[in-house]
Amino acid sequence: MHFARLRLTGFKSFVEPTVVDIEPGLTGIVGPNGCGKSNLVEALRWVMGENRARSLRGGEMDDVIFAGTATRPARNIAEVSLLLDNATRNAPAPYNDLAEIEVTRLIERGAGSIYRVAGREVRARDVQLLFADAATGAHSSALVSQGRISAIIAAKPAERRALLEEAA
Amino acid sequence: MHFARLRLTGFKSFVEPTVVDIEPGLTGIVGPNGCGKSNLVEALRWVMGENRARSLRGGEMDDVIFAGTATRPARNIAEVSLLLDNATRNAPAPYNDLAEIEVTRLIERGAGSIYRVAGREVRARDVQLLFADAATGAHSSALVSQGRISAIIAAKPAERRALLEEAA
Amino acid sequence: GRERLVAAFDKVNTHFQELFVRLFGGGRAHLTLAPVDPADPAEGAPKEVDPLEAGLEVMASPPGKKLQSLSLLSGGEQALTALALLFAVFLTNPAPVCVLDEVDAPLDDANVDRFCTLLDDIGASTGTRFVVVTHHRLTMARMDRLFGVTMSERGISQLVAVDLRNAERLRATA
Amino acid sequence: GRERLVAAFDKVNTHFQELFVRLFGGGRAHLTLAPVDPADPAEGAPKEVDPLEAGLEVMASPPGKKLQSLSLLSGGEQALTALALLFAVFLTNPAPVCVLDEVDAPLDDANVDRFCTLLDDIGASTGTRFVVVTHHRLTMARMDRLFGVTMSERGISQLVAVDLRNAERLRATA
Ligand SMILES: Nc1ncnc2c1ncn2[C@@H]1O[C@H](COP(=O)(O)OP(=O)(O)OP(=O)(O)O)[C@@H](O)[C@H]1O
Ligand SMILES: Nc1ncnc2c1ncn2[C@@H]1O[C@H](COP(=O)(O)OP(=O)(O)OP(=O)(O)O)[C@@H](O)[C@H]1O
Ligand SMILES: [Mg+2]
Ligand SMILES: [Mg+2]
Repeated sequence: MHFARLRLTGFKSFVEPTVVDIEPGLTGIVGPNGCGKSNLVEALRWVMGENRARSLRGGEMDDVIFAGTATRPARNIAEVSLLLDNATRNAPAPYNDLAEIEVTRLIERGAGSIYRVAGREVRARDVQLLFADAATGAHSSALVSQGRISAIIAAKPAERRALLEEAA
Repeated sequence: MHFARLRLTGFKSFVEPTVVDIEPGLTGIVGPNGCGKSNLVEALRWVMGENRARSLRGGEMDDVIFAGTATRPARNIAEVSLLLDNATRNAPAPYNDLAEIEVTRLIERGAGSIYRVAGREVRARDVQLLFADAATGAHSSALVSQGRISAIIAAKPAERRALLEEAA
Repeated sequence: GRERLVAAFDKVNTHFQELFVRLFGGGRAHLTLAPVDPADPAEGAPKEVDPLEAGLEVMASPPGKKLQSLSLLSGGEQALTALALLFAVFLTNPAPVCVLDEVDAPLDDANVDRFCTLLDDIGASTGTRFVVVTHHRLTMARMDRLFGVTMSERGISQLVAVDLRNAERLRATA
Repeated sequence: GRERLVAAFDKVNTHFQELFVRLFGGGRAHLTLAPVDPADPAEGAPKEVDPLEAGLEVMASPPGKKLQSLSLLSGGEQALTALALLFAVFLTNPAPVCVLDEVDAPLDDANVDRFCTLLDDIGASTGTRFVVVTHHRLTMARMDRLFGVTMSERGISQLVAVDLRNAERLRATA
């Protein structure tokens, strides 16, 4: 199973529909300070079931919804979907006969999140299990947020042991 | 009073006598990772009376003495001296009739540090007062070590108040 | 001590607001002294803030963005805001020397440019001498002189004076 | 739980030692499980280390330097060592995607070069797709494709596909 495409609408500073293709090899993301690069990383973590607002730099989960600018009004809905390429047919059981699997998360201000996999509504738990079976997910150590490297260096040895637990 | 020149011998990775001129304007220091740039910053902090080994990345103060490499033996003495230009005659009282003031700190493995100002042996306290009167010193917020900016960002608001206390 | 701290807060806040605009090329920001454990709304009237117990909060809005706290800004915006705060404290009592060890690492080229211009301006007005450790080519190009540190003999640091062309080459070698 | 942790430690340690040498172009390093509060010498025999309570210590010596703990290395050496540790954990159970947000900020050009080579090698052997956020020109030049994010309308992010020459220009604008 591969990650093929990320689509965002109304998520943080990406108010307009935005599509990011994830192809084999190395894909670079560049741009000035404050333009939205880390917001893209957070969109990927969020659609995979991140349920702690603090690890998306917010106070509450509604902080991921476009909050408006000096010239545009705030939105009430944010949506991110992730297209998985399952040509290698190694997805977890319920979805394995599909060539592509689309995972979608939608949040409405004040009303919480809805998850959909292949068009059907599912629980957050189901999405987390889908990614855990594929050795990834919202808390994967392969999603290295900005500042994470300095946090590992500054951590006490007992805190660093948590990295090992992921490998166990 | 201005900072004019820093001279190091046997201090961390600077085993050979090294002289750094500090002239007006902007002086840049460049070089690959691990070559000794931050060691220079620590030499300046040390000669001004830094007495906490931890803020020089060491376990004990002897860690500033050249520890040897695969091809060179360790040393037992480290010495740093700082030349101050007092042409503007605004140094603290005991030294104000001198055009130049040399502050030296010398450490011998297992035997502690000795300070000298204008050739005469003084206490650590005297050196610290000399620099405090000139709005600088080992703990000045104008000596911004590597990683200090991320520490200020990550600090809790109560910890950031300490910055204000420096200005009070 | 309370009056001194309040007077210092006012001075630092004034410098901070001005330096933020110079570093970001616009926008606005301010400092506040907030109670460390926010007042319990049920208690009604806001707590009288005792400066000696308070926390220093930083509110900032980069150009064209809404006012928000430091934690919601991007990595580079946070670093630039922290630099504005450090220089605001510095300007209340300028030191003869200022040493900056790779503070420009998270900044993009436009912010590096404004940062170097600020160093030039501060140096011209206070006479402070700056020592700047950097890996950023743009920062190197703005220095009045450059020293390179090499370890041609493994584990032994050596200082050499370099011009900009040599500095580029020095970056490239380990 | 204990056997699993010890088995994981051995696998991660083996990967870590090899990755450290590839990232530093030499030297050596290893991990140890150390008791969290070091044994009191007065008690005599060293404590039996219980892996479930232990701390992960990192010992490293860059090429030509003595073996020392992580805290004595330079800023860039620490970052590179932490990357070797992260990839060591990653290789025990490779994920389909790996996202790295400005992890190359403290690295010099020679280390950036070895870092990018490692990404190429891992991608070729595990099929993992990498998404790399960076300000480093050298890293940009090593990518298979580049996306630029701009805020031509203040506060609104927009994604554009760029080639390397445009990426240089994008770096330069705010
Ligand atoms: N809900 C939201 N609505 C609108 N804008 C938001 C929202 N949440 C965050 N932002 C904006 O996104 C910006 C931060 O973007 P991000 O952290 O992705 O920048 P970046 O490209 O990673 O920059 P750097 O290079 O400095 O790390 C902030 O300036 C913030 O104003
Ligand atoms: N007492 C000592 N004797 C010999 N070498 C030492 C001593 N203390 C530290 N070092 C060496 O100095 C090196 C670190 O130097 P420093 O931190 O100044 O590098 P740097 O140029 O700042 O690098 P970076 O760009 O990664 O921040 C370490 O690799 C360490 O081995
Ligand atoms: Mg970022
Ligand atoms: Mg350094």
